[in-house]
Amino acid sequence: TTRTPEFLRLDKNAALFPASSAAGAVVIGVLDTGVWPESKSFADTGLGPVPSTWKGECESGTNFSSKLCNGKLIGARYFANGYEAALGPIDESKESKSPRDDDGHGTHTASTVGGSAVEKASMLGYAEGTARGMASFARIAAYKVCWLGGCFSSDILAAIDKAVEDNVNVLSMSLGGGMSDYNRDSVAIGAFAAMEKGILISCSAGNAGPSAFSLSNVAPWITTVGAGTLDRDFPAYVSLGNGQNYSGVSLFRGAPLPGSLLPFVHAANASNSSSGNLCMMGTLIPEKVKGKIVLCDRGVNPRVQKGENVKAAGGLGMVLANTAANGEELVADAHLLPASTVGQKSGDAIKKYLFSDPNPTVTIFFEGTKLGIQPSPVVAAFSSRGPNSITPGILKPDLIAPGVNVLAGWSGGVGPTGLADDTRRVEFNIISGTSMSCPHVSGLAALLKAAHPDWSPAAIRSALMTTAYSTYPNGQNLQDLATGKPSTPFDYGAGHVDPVAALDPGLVYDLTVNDYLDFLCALNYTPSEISSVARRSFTCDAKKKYSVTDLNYPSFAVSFDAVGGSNVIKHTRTLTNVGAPGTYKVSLSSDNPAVKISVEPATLSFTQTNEKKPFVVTFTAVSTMPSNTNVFGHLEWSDGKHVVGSPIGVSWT
Amino acid sequence: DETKKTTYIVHMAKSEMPEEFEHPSHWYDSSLKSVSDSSEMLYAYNNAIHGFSAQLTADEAKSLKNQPGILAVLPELKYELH
Repeated sequence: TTRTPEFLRLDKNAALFPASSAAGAVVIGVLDTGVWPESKSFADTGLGPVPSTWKGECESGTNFSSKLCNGKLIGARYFANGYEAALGPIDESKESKSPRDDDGHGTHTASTVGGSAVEKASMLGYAEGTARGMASFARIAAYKVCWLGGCFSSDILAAIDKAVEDNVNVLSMSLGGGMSDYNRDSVAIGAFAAMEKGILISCSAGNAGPSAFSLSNVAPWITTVGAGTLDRDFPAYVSLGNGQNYSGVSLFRGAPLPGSLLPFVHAANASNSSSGNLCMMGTLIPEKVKGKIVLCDRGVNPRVQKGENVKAAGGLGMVLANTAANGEELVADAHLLPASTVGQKSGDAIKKYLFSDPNPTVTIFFEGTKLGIQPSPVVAAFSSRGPNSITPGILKPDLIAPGVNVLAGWSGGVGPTGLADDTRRVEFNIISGTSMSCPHVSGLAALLKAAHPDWSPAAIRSALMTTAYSTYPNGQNLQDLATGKPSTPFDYGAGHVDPVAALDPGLVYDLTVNDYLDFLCALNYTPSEISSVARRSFTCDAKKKYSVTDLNYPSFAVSFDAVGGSNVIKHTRTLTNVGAPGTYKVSLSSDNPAVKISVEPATLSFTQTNEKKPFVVTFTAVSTMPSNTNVFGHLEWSDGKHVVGSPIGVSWT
Repeated sequence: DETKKTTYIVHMAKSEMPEEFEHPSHWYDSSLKSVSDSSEMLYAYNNAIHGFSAQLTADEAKSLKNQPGILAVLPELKYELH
């Protein structure tokens, strides 16, 4: 990526992070669409010998030789048995039966997580700079599990199975399924086994936002990552015949539009379909579109496909208008024709002009790359949101990281839009999704692992979460792109990742396998359900009282019953000192007096490293609130130097 | 269609593996063969779960679920990129 190292303050604080020798000992496994090994992001210049613990392989197959791996890309495997069993033999003229990435997604995530530095990287001139992964000295192992027809759970489990055997240290999975209980979710089950081996598993939260309860990958042993914006934009102004200008974004590169204003038409008025506004394939009437710029609404079909359809119908350009589902979120695309994406408000204003002027005209001005956009980060509208529908007592997502308009490596087998008709080839592409934010956190976790090899996956996640920030320097909460209003912990979890602060968190909320077993007991899992998840005979102690509120998680999700029940809920936590001796004092804040929060004890003194101190947080509902009411707060321990923060989400259900 | 086979992931309780089997994969294979002559194992898992995946008819899956040592027989799920 060309901007996130600066945005995350990695570049200016490089000296604080482990040397290349330590970072080179960390292996990050990426489960995705495979890898394009020829990408400069996988050059191994300056890297030492492969870690002696590594047991992985570089498998050969269609268009892929085992010799393509090197000191950076140390493993590449593919898993297609489940895919072929479901959909028949792979058509090798369409996709490679090998670790070769024909899609681009896997190369993008793998280079984001740990790509080597590549100078003067750009996508068609946009976002130019030195591209590098978050852990640029770490090793990468690609496990191809996603194919043209999807990613099948039998293949995903097989890849996790191998990755554990290969001895990866971090697993990055930018994929998800529906909302299944943990004992039916292969990602959750495989992740449990990996966690048990000391592997940190980072997964994307999903792109089903801004709807509530839209998260995937919510098992507490998984780090769940939502997406935020960078301070970078790619403006493309829509200039109307009435003299009004509206700002949008675009990654279009090609022959510019004529300097003069062009005829402008709403797709709904140039279509043979009742949903003509969406510019679906074959719905635009060429006679009504030819030589014009067409306004299409976002939604249903891929954004770049709308542009392709306008172009196919003879249109000269496209204005793509967000609807309520996306609000003011501006996701840039490398359209095949001159096009600009505008927010809902601008889109509405442009439509008003289109419907009121008998001869509407328009043109688009492309302004390239702009940095320093504020406010940033902003929670992406598409980023999936809490509350957690599987276990309301665990607050998810855990945190957010850059996931909008991210530049990273790309497959040489496909154009930047991924469309079959896109014959352009790029070394880097700019795309968006929680798929992009997940590998940021995976790479940063690898950096922490290199700096603190003895930390457990839970300790690393805790460090990332308790040092994350949820406000701008002016004290306002991070904004939500879907609404333009302040966001909440159900949108950003603990906040936006701050890797420099995470290096020295002071205290961590640690967790062991036994803690997770107790958690499963608290969920009333049967012995066979526990065994399915944890691969062992384990019977919950009938005499022991298990509670989700006792899981030593770095955040707090509290559920009150709106129609009765207890108005007092206690959460128990234990902090472990990973810094110097010190005395930490607690502070609390809440956005609503309906819940009284207290902590006992209010001061914790640590005299040595790894010392543990418990505390209890009591949440008291002062008044009964209607169902679906949410109250948010923040709990912070500080010794004056470190701030160990936790988000609080209180719901009435 | 009763003969239609789809993929299932079979979770097994390793602690219940009969002593006659030297390796879990032999036990998995025997369990599969006990319900289906024609099904072949897609994967035998060693680390992520104790068990295997295979294509089975609904009846075969139901029958397998009742075998000793079987914890769960779960239909395959499709995941998607984010």
